[in-house]
Amino acid sequence: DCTRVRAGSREHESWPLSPVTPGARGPTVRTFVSHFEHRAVAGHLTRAAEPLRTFSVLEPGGSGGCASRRRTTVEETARAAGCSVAQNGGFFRMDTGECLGNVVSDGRRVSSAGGLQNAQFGIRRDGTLVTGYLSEEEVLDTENPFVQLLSGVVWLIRNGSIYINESQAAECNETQETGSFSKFVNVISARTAVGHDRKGRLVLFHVDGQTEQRGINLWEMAEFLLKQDVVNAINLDGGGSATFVLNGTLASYPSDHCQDNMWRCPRRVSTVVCLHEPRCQPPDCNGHGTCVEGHCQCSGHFWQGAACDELDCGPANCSQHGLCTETGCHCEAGWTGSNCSEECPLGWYGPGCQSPCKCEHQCPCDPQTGNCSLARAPTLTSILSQVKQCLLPPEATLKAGELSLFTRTTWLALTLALVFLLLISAAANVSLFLGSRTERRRHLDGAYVYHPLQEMNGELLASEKEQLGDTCNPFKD
Amino acid sequence: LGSGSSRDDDLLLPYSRARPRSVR
Repeated sequence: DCTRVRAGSREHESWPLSPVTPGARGPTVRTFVSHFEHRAVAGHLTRAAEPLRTFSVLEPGGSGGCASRRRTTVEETARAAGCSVAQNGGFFRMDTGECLGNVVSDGRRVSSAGGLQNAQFGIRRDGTLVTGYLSEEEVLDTENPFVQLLSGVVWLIRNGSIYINESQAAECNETQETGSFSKFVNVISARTAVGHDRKGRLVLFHVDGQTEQRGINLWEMAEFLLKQDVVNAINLDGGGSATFVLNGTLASYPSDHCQDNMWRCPRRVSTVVCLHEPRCQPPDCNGHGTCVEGHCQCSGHFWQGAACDELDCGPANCSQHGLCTETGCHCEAGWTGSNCSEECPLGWYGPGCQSPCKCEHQCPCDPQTGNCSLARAPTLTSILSQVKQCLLPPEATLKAGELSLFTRTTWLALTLALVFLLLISAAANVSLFLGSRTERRRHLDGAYVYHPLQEMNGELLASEKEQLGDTCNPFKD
Repeated sequence: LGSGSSRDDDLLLPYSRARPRSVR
């Protein structure tokens, strides 16, 4: 009788990505034997920094395990994935192996609960840790999608407070036969949980036990986690599923019996929670690099950034004449050079100046389009020669041989004409010179007269007349 | 380590198996 919540937002806590504590290395595993109401209980508490890069939800036996409803021991799944610490994860149908609830594994959406309300724990792409209840819409969000997500039953701690009563109301317990849900909460057994602490570190919890004989109930688990500074946590599968694996080897005491009931055997379970070496985000460095100790080493010279997803062709950024690609600047038509800062050489055009101009007389063309117009020439002479050669109308242009012949004759004729003119003008000048000399001689031998200009030009001024009166006229008539 | 398969005999289920929850 549980309703599916398809849209809208439900009660959950989002804990933003925390700054990395310098020097934080791999997960820290603490082993304990604690007393709960005179019961000695053994278990492990594991903390891991940078959960976005070190925590994964794994399908049983690897990718595709849920689709094929596989059940695999935690050891097997953990070993294959290289987990340094691993525990059983979400709930599953024992008879069919179906993965129950929401599952997102390393960015792959594996299965959806369709909005059924159970406790969720996940990490979004930006590193936000999400704990609590989610609508189907929130699970399927694509803006900041979940990269890891799994479902449990009972939200143990919400924002530093025990949240078990509220969970019982939220997770459809009232529809069950008498008390099965509340028995699930209050019975002692082997338990596991996942959550995070105030420093944003992921916390895995596990205790050994056996239903109704050993172990702890959910209230005791919540109290223990609160004392360990856990802020949000959900309860995962327990009982015979509770399994703790260290470096691929079983490191806990499962409660299921083997076929020979003298011994205890780890159960083949469904999803697994795994702590591993820091992975790159995304693990494949967007296909442009290799992941080395959790850091992407980008391939090529131009992929940059923590995820090798940024192209960088240098500060010039292709001089605004090209596009930065993984092989460098891809220049627009008409431009070339490592930074697309050079125009095409004369006679070439197009993208990367790969195409030769196809104009007559090897005339240059437009570097972008290849049109046979006056392209930009670098020097005056080459412009002039280009203008002469490339602007003559087609009918005027002769064949190369004719043209040179034509030029030579013309020049010759022109030169002769100029020489002839020069001679004539020289002769004329000489004769004029000689002519004028004899004339002057004749002219100079005879008397000559001076006329002061004043007289020539009208009446003498009074002062000048007086002057003239008392002095003899210095001039002869 | 060849520990063999378990009997799945320590069951701790939040919802009873008697009747699968019918979804409205």
